[in-house]
Amino acid sequence: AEQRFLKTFDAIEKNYQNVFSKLFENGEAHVELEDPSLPLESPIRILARPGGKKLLSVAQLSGGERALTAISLLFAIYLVKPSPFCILDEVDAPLDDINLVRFLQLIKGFAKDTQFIVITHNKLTMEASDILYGVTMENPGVSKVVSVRFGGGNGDGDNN
Amino acid sequence: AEQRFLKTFDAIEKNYQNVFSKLFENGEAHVELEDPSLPLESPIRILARPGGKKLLSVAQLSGGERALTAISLLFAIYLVKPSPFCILDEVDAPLDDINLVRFLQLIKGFAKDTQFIVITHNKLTMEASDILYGVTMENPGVSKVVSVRFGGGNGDGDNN
Amino acid sequence: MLLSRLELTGFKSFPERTVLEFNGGITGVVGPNGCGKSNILDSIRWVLGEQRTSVLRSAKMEEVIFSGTKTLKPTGMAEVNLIIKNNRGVLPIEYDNIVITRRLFRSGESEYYLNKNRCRLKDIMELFFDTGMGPHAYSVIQQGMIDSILSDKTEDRRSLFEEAA
Amino acid sequence: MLLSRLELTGFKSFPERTVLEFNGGITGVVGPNGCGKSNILDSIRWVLGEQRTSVLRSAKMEEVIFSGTKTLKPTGMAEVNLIIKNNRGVLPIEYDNIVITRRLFRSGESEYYLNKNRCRLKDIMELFFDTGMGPHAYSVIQQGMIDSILSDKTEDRRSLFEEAA
Ligand SMILES: Nc1ncnc2c1ncn2[C@@H]1O[C@H](COP(=O)(O)OP(=O)(O)OP(=O)(O)O)[C@@H](O)[C@H]1O
Ligand SMILES: Nc1ncnc2c1ncn2[C@@H]1O[C@H](COP(=O)(O)OP(=O)(O)OP(=O)(O)O)[C@@H](O)[C@H]1O
Ligand SMILES: [Mg+2]
Ligand SMILES: [Mg+2]
Repeated sequence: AEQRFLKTFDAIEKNYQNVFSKLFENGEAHVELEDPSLPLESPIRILARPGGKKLLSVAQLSGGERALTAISLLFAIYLVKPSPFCILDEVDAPLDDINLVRFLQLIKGFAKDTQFIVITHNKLTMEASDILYGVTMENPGVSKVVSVRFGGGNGDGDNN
Repeated sequence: AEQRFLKTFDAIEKNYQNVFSKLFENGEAHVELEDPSLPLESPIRILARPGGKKLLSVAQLSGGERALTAISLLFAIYLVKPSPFCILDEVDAPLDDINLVRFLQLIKGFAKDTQFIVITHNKLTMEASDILYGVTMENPGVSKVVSVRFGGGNGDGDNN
Repeated sequence: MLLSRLELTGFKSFPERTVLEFNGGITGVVGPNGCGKSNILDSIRWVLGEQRTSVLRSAKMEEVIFSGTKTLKPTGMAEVNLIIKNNRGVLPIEYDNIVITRRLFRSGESEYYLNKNRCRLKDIMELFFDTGMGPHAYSVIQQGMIDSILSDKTEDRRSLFEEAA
Repeated sequence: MLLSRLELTGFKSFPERTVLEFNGGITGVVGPNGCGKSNILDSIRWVLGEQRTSVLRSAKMEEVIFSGTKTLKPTGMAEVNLIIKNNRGVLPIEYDNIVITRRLFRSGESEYYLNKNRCRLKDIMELFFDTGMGPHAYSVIQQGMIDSILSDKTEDRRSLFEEAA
């Protein structure tokens, strides 16, 4: 079990750097075991350095930087052990426009092999979606779903 | 000390309902001591019911509903013990457009007596501001502040 | 493996049977605060076997059953059906389409079905073992999970790695 | 009482002296992720006497001093000045304008000044006692604080009430 964990860990570590630099130009990120002699118990440390900045602790990163640091790790894990689908609930909330676009490009890259369901309030994310479901509560406390399509046609609900 | 706490607590409770219903039409909210006999130690419970819905636990509320529930409590406290200034860091992130407008109206009401500093990525919040500071990092790792004004003139940085 | 269709009846804020069809690409879910988007995510976790009520934002499992409004009575049961296309043979089962059904009654009784055959929760969880789709899936990222992944105070980061291994 | 001006030098991502003027209304602070907005909030908490490094997103207090970039050396000190108009006589001090200064050197030494007179941290904290503006202020709402206010696991909700009482 220890061997398998270490093998997976190393694969994730390799991918982490790749994915992180897609979101942070010239950035650098690593995961490491605080105690390599106890792989099944040791806490896992994250080291992340946005491009052009010095390496500081993850706590000192900004809200948006933290979101992208965590998202990069998740996608690094998907590369090692692909998940058939991925559901993201408003992970784009703390991102500025530029980071949002990079995040959406990352998703589109993965979307060839992974099915995404993305809950969002963000118009750019809506535009990146292939289909859109609008959820409403016209009757208080009762949810209702309508499908919303882009490019003409079914304009129920939002006209986004 | 117990008397003073209870007096404050009751005042906050009265205000909580008022502020909450400004953000949630027909909504209802209360704070109560789980153990009224130990006011200085008892945990404080929040009961919040968005308009038209049944009372459920705070955990079952949505992301945006939770944000507004907490914001209402904070403003209820300001009414009891006004703070000369109030700094909000991206509290508007989980709010949809309709709730954002209500939140901004609430802030403007308070802004007559309280000075607000609001950190945001949201254009509506920017428009509600009297002055706007743009923070940039053209030189990586080095922050720089420019002031941005609306209505023509100083168009440094964003044209929002 | 593809999520093909999701049906909710009596689950959280969905008293009436609600159907969502998915294709292979990116499906966006939008709507105002409190309209039910995260509840849809909860229903997917739940039908795949999630037993931790805190992950479902509930104190007890009964809280996932529609609890009524001013005009509607609470329902006696919550049911979620998830139809999955086994298009790459990822799942260890011979069918092309797999229907997973989970029901919870107010009495506390639960029922589970695989392709309409009654089974145990264990059977559903074993089906997804090793696909990353189990209830401990790292493939479902809820509101607030970013912070718990980065926090040194929770076990979430470690469980992501263990799930993948 | 009005915040009138804030000056940061060597504080977090602000190596050079940076000045922000405030008026009485709503001041918006905008910019891309990681540009320094929350650091400005941290500087206000810090100059008002915040001692909890975790609230300042740091492990040790030295981490609030500008730590350098590829092209700039770290600074040896962080200094923040906050100028407050005592326009309603809220503060128990006779001046119209109050200048609060806090400095931290890499050696670990700290200096505090009220209107350019050296004082102790205690003097600054006593000045704001009972105004809601102390370092435990409920008037500074950081990213992530909404959840801690609603959480049953933290003491944050109770401390809000105690601050107000
Ligand atoms: N068992 C239940 N019965 C009826 N309604 C419920 C039940 N559980 C939760 N709800 C309702 O569901 C609502 C929350 O839905 P949800 O979390 O899906 O919102 P959301 O669309 O994700 O919103 P946001 O954008 O703010 O995150 C709550 O207002 C709550 O009243
Ligand atoms: N002591 C320090 N020296 C230099 N840079 C620092 C120091 N402490 C923090 N930083 C930098 O400050 C940045 C974070 O700034 P801040 O949290 O203010 O961003 P923000 O504008 O609030 O962004 P967001 O919109 O994502 O929340 C980090 O990238 C970090 O590199
Ligand atoms: Mg939600
Ligand atoms: Mg920030």
